[in-house]
Amino acid sequence: MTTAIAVANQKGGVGKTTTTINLGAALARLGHGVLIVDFDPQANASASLNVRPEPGRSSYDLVLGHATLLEVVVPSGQEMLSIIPATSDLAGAEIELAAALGREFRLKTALEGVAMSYNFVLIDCPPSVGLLTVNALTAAHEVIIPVQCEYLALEGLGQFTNTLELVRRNLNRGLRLRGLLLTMYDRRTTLSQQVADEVRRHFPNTFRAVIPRSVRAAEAPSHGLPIQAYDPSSPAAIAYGELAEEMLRKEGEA
Amino acid sequence: MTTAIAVANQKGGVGKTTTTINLGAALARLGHGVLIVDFDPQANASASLNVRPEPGRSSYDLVLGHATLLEVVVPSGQEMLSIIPATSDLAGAEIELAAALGREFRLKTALEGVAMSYNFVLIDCPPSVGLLTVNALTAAHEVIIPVQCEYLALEGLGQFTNTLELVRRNLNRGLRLRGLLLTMYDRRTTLSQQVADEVRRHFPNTFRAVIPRSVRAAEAPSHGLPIQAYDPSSPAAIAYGELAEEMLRKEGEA
Ligand SMILES: Nc1ncnc2c1ncn2[C@@H]1O[C@H](COP(=O)(O)OP(=O)(O)OP(=O)(O)O)[C@@H](O)[C@H]1O
Ligand SMILES: Nc1ncnc2c1ncn2[C@@H]1O[C@H](COP(=O)(O)OP(=O)(O)OP(=O)(O)O)[C@@H](O)[C@H]1O
Ligand SMILES: [Mg+2]
Ligand SMILES: [Mg+2]
Repeated sequence: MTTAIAVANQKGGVGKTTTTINLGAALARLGHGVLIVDFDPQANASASLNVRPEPGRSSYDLVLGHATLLEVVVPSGQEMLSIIPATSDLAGAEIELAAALGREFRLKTALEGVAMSYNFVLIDCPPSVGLLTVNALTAAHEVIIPVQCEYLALEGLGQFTNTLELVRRNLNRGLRLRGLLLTMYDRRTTLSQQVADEVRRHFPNTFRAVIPRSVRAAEAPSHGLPIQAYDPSSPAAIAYGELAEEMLRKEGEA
Repeated sequence: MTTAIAVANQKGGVGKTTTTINLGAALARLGHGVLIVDFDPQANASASLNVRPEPGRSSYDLVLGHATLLEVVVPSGQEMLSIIPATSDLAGAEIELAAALGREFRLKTALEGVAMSYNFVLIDCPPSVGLLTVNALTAAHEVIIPVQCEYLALEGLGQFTNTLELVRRNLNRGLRLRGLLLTMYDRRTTLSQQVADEVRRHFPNTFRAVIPRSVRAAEAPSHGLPIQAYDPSSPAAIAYGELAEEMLRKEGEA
């Protein structure tokens, strides 16, 4: 049984890529098979693991039907963790797919073959609500929304959850909101505390695990490593481990 | 003579909105007439000034031709600073304009009437390279690219400058890169220093002014104020003042 999770939020810079990579790595370290799908034309998830796709072997080629799943999945350098890398071509997919039949279901169809091999598929989304994010939300069973502990990130949450509702009603009835994840929490500022309180008040299914702001998390991608491999004792590495355990506990309850 | 400047970068969370608001306010305090155009469906620039548009009077209505310039420009609460607010409807404009004639020139045409009343028009862009950002880059004389001093923000710069080149060649021959602005610089980390050095090495026209990471900058939007009004002595307020002066000096040289 594979659980496909979209990591999405229209607001930029809230920790979508960082969460995809580090939650993926934490689940893999607990023995679960994880596939990361880089579905952002910025290809930050691919860069974070120092993976550059072979020509014609990226997530763009997969959804346009130019390559098969087996051709695009590559190792990440971490055990139990594989990735389908992205290139900037993916920005073109929004336009190329706009008039295609079943344009919202391309990723869902393309990932159907993956069910047997992984426990989790994590899809990193771009900061928008265009066709790429809609494809990810349609392919996913669940969605995790990273929320930076700052005022502007709070502002846009209502808008984004409206979009989720539209996708659920029109494209993917089973889509569940797995939870909101508070990120870049800085306990030295009252702003972080205020935003965290506000988010928990409006969204009861906010994860207990909170990811602290930690420069080590921002350094890890430049070494092509998840935080657990770069600095396992850093506060962010520990927090992503707690998140993975919290998810698995809830999974058991589900 | 009005200078229209797009504040743009595909990477999310790098300080586009914060720069639009605070550079706008700094230029206004130096006596220049400034119009802010919120061209992001997240409407963060509007929220940062506590401005919510009347129904039918937003940047969406302007580019779709439902409202005139005079109907959509509203006061910001700051002297010499006005704004055209946004709503989430703007996300629909990407789809609605996709098949329209002259779809890339809608904002440029809509802003033509503004030339007589403002010295600067600053356009806040969403974190993407879709039709909204292309409209902003086509309407603008210049572009400012905020770059967060972190590794992942560095990764995507090459891709974004390629997009600028495409717009310059096909839609707006006169588009100039006014400069790259280093934001959220944290002098306690070597990461910030490394990224800043790297950006200056590749892009000679990086502004001398550097915006430091300062929680006061993140708090100001929740009060609906630019940083100069919220905390004029904060490092970020001083830095945006320096940026405004540096721009005006170069303007004199241009
Ligand atoms: N817990 C953390 N502590 C410190 N820095 C962090 C943390 N999480 C993420 N970052 C840094 O913050 C920046 C934004 O994070 P990231 O790129 O993961 O966000 P994103 O939502 O994927 O952005 P985009 O909207 O552009 O896709 C990056 O430079 C990243 O390294
Ligand atoms: N100099 C600074 N110091 C501290 N925080 C900052 C600074 N500049 C911006 N911020 C905060 O960082 C976050 C991202 O900034 P902002 O929203 O302006 O970026 P953006 O590029 O407009 O994001 P998006 O891609 O979503 O449009 C916001 O919460 C903002 O308040
Ligand atoms: Mg990302
Ligand atoms: Mg913004």
